[in-house]
Amino acid sequence: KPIYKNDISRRTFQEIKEEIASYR
Amino acid sequence: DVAKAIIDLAVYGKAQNRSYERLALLVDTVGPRPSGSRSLEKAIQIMYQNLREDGLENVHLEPVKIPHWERGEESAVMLEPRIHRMAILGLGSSIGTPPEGITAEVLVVTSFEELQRRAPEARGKIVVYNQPYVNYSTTVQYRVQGAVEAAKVGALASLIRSVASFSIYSPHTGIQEYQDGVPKIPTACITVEDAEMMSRMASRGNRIVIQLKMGAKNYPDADSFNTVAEIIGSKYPEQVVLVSGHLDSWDVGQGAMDDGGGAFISWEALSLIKDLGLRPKRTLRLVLWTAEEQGGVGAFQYYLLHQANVSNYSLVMESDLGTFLPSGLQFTGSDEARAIVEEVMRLLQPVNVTRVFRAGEGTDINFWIQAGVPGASLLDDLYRYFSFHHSDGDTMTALDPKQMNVAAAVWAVVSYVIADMEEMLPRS
Repeated sequence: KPIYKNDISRRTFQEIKEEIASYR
Repeated sequence: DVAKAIIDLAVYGKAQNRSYERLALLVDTVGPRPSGSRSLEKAIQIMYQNLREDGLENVHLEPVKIPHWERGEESAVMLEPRIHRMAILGLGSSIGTPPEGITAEVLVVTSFEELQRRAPEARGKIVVYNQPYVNYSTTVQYRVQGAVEAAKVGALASLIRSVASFSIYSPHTGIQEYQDGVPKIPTACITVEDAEMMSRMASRGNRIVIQLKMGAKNYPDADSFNTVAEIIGSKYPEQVVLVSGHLDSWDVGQGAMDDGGGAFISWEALSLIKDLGLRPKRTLRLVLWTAEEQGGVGAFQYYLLHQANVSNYSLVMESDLGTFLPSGLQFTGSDEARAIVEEVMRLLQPVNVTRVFRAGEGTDINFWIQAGVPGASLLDDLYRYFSFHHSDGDTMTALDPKQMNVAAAVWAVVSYVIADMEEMLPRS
C-alpha cells in the first residue's frame, strides 16, 4: 500500500478527500 | 453541491430564520424548563408534536427519571456595614434555610486555598467566595464545590460570585454538589458586583453581616423523556450520526440560549436535509436531551439503553455553547478522523467557518466519546455566551437569527456529510 498519512493510505485518504469534495 | 444547497437554503433561502422563529415560539409559549417542572414536560410534548408534523421519522419519546428541585422564595440582605438587598440565585440541589433565615458574619475569600488557610475564622460564618473568572471550566468548580468546602470548615452557608465573563448585576445559577459525610449547607450565587464590594469592605476591616433566606426544596425524582427523531439511512440504517442539544434549562430567563439554540439548530439540521429531499446513507438521529443541567441525567440513561450499539455510531454531536456566529467545530477523535473532519469543514468555506479545534465535548455526549466514538461540538463566542449563561438574561434577545442560520448550516453540512460518506469515521 502507498505510504501512510495519518494511518490512512494516501490513496484512501485521497479518495476520501475527493469524496468529500464532491459534496461541495 | 449538497453543501452549497444546504448553506443557500439555511442562510439565504426560504429556511432562513426558521430555527430562531421556531425557538421563539416555544420559549415564549413555555418559558424556562427546569428539570422536574411541568413546563419542561409541556415543551417535550410540544416538540414531539412539532417533529411529527415536520415529517421526520421514528419520532418517539424515551422515558427517564430526573431530579426535581425548586428554588422557592429566596433573599439575601446585608445588614452591616449598611443595609443592602442583594440579588441572589440559589444553586441547584441546595437545601433551604430555616424560615427565619441564617444571619451571620461573613468571611470573604478569593480561593479555596485562602479558605483553608483561614479555616479557623470560618466557623459559624457565611463564606463569600470572590474568585476571579478564569474560564468556565476552571472557575465553575467554585460554584459546584463551594458549599462542601465551606461546610468542611464549619461555615453555615456559602455565597459564591457568579461564574460569568461579564455582569450587569446579574446572578447566574447552576448545579452544585454535596458530598457524603459533609454537612449540607445552603448555597447560592451572588453578583460579581456584590462579591467584589464585600471583598473591598472586608479588606478595609469592615464587619459584614448578612441575613440569607432560601426556600429551596429537593423533591422525589420526576418522570421525563429524551425526545428522538430521525432521517433513516438509505444504505446503512443501523449506523448513526447523532446530532443533539438539550431541551431543559434553568429556571431563569427563557432558556433560549442554553440550550434552546443548540436544540433548535439540531432540529433545523434534519429539517434542512429533509427539505432538500436528501437521505444520507446512515441514519441521522436528533436527540433533545432532558435534565442536562443536572449533570447529563437524561443522556446517561440514553447511553445505558443504547450503548450496545456503540460501534454503529460514526459521530456524536452536541451544541451547548451557543449559536452565535460559530468559530468552528471542536472535535475529539483519532488523527485520521480529524483529517477527514478537516476536509468536511472545508465545505463551509462559503460561510467562512472552517476551523477544527480540539476537545469536542458536551455533557450529554461525553459518555459516547469516552466509549471511543468521535465527538464534535460547535464552538462559539464564549465571552458572550457566559455573560448570559444561567441568568435571567438568557432570552431570545440574546440571540441573533442571522448568526443562528449560519450555525444551523454548519451543523447540517457536517452531520449530513459524515452520515452520507461511504465509510464511518475511523476510531482511534
